[in-house]
Amino acid sequence: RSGAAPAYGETNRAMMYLAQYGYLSPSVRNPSSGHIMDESTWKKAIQEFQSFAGLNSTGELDEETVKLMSLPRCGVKDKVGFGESRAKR
Amino acid sequence: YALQGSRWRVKNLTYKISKYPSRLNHAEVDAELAKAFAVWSDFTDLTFTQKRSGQVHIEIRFEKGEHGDGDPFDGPGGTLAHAYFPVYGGDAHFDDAEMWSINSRRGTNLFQVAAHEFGHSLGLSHSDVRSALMAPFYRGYDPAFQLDQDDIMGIQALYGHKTQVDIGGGLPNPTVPRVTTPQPSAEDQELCSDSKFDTIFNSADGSTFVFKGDNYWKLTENGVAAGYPRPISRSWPGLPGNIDAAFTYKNGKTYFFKGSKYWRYNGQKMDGDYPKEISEGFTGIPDNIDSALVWSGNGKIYFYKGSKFWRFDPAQRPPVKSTYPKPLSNWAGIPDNIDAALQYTNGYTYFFKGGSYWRFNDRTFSVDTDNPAFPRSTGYWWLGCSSAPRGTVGGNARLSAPSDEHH
Repeated sequence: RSGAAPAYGETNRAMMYLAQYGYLSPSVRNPSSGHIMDESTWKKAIQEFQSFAGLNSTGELDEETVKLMSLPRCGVKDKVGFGESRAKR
Repeated sequence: YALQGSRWRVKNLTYKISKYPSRLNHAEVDAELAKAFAVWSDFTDLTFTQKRSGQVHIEIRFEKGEHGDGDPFDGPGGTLAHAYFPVYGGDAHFDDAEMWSINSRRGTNLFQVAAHEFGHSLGLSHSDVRSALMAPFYRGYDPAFQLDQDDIMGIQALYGHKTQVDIGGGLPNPTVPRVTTPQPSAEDQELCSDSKFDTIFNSADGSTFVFKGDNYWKLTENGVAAGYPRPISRSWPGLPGNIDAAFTYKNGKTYFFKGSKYWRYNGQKMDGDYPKEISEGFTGIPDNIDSALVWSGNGKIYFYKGSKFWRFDPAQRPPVKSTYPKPLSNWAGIPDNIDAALQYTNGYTYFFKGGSYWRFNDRTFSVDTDNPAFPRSTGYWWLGCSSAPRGTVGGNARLSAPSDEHH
């Protein structure tokens, strides 16, 4: 059970971050609702952020990823409009 | 770059600063925000006018915490600012809890963050190019700030190139067509009798030069400038003749290649101890290349030799991936063994071979279709040779003003 519940602190902050910038559903940020999500969604969201930020797409909340999430940045979502279908040439 | 999907239908936009930051002088903020808008008007025909009151396109506010749009700020660090895309109104909000600074390494640079947010107000989403202004992360104070090629392509995809004469201090940029006073043109017998040349490139100030043997010509809107050819060595001291390839990179430096060597010039001044070995400065690129260009599609450097091409990305390690070389036939419709190539100041990419040339369509990734079709006669369209055929090389010529390819 404890494994299932999101570990508070780092993981929770990362979840809020990924939801704020368009990598996870905004409902994740709703403090009044518990949010269970399957592993693949969580992993994919981390990989997408890592790919966008130029990190190795490990899908793991590793130290480099956590560090980048703490950098000052713009409040606009990363994934919006055509950004979602960003196709590499 | 990524486009959000909306843009302004008008190019003359107005803005007002409804709420100033609590710790900065209002006049200084006015100046910094005007500079931030100028970042975008330097490369487009957009204009920005500050108003003190009334209806405007873009409203700017410095706020703390919850400020009425359901997207509260979070105090120092974290989120610095956010802005709304044109379809949502275009307004820009800045977190007044930040230590906003001007021309200082301390605090958060107001100009850079504002220029980024105004990119959103104009319709740009975040870019995944780390060096781009529209990347989401604040990179710290950059006294030598310049827009990345990626940002320029994004804003010009929305609002086109800059066409008006730039009265202000706009940055020189080889991809921006410059309205220059027309120079007298002259037909050059040598080039008109044999329009094959060694290389063609733009200099950092947007001039276009053709190299052939020991001589060079400067091109005008309608052909070659009067008073040419001139010896290459007179204008580029230390540079030999019979150059293989040349291009100007976004750092404003021009690179020349011959055999196994290359030279770097800043304008027409050698930029250090050259020549150097290509294998040293452009690891992964072979000697004796046919041509090179900075491709308008992604701002990367491409080298062509025989039936192959290589992509060189200075920001990557290694700069040439192991998947290269690739067959030149990937550039659909471009023949092997080309003589020269360039990204012209109109933003298009051109390839030259013998007396013919092809215009490349970056979106279809193939030779452009037009009437007359490509290949066309280089002499007629680029060198002002009225006697050369206008139409498709070997095809019939349709009478019209020569060399409107330049437009």
